[in-house]
Amino acid sequence: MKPVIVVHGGAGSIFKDREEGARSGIIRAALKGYSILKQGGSALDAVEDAVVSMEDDPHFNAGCGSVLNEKGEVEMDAIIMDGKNLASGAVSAVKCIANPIMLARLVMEKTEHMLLTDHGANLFAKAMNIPEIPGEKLITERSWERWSKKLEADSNPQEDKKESG
Amino acid sequence: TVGAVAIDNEGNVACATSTGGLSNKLVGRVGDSACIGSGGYADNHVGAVSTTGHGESMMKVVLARLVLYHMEQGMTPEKAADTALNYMKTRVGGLGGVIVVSNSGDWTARFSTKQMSWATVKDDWLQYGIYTGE
Repeated sequence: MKPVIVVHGGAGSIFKDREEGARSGIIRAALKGYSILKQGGSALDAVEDAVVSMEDDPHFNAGCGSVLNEKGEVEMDAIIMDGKNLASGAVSAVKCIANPIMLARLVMEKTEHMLLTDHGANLFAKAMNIPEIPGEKLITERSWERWSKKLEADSNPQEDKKESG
Repeated sequence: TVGAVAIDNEGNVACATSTGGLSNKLVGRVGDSACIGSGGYADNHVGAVSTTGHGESMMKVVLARLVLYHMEQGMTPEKAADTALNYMKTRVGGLGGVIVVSNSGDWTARFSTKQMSWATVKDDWLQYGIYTGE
């Protein structure tokens, strides 16, 4: 079988000033995943590394660059799945870690569960020696500005009701 | 949201999806990305899918598994993706996008939003795009 990787950096509106960064970010992620596949690595390793690359890239809404919740905090969700045995792991509402997808993989490989959430996910991260980082390190100027503008628009709560994640 | 799907040289498929969610979401809101079948699904018998878009809509139609269901019925990845995205649009008014790889190595990147950034490598050939038709 010839290896193939496909990545996405999110659907919705990609503003012109972010377009070049998004383009180079998805290319970097795809090439990173493909190089693993070319060396005989697994599809699971390839998708994890590709997603880590985009989580670390502030142009995308995941990891560093995540949008903020109504309190101005980052809460992240992630899932990974292995088609060989239908194994899967996920985390939700997780805070203060750089790469939620790595934590999701640990849920899949180190527990009998499918999904850990919020405080429990963070406790599990600690138990797995995933370093905790200050939440501010995940917040970019762009996500902060976006959050502030949304607060101003609170007088019209129906606006952006169908915003993409 | 970001995501990836892949097939390796042993024919195993996998998917991964990660997100910060919706801007100014309620504290504790969880979208599709953490939910199996909605944010992603992978099965060597069919293929793998990762999704992006309006999370609540994707959860209502279990978008990733819906795409694979259509492929199980004989549709190509492209047709299955378009059919599932159209169902989500007409049934619950949601927009989004999917990336798909089949267990034979066919792939697609489709979206009903104005844009979705995507990239793929197959046979050492890199392709990428943001706009429809790119």
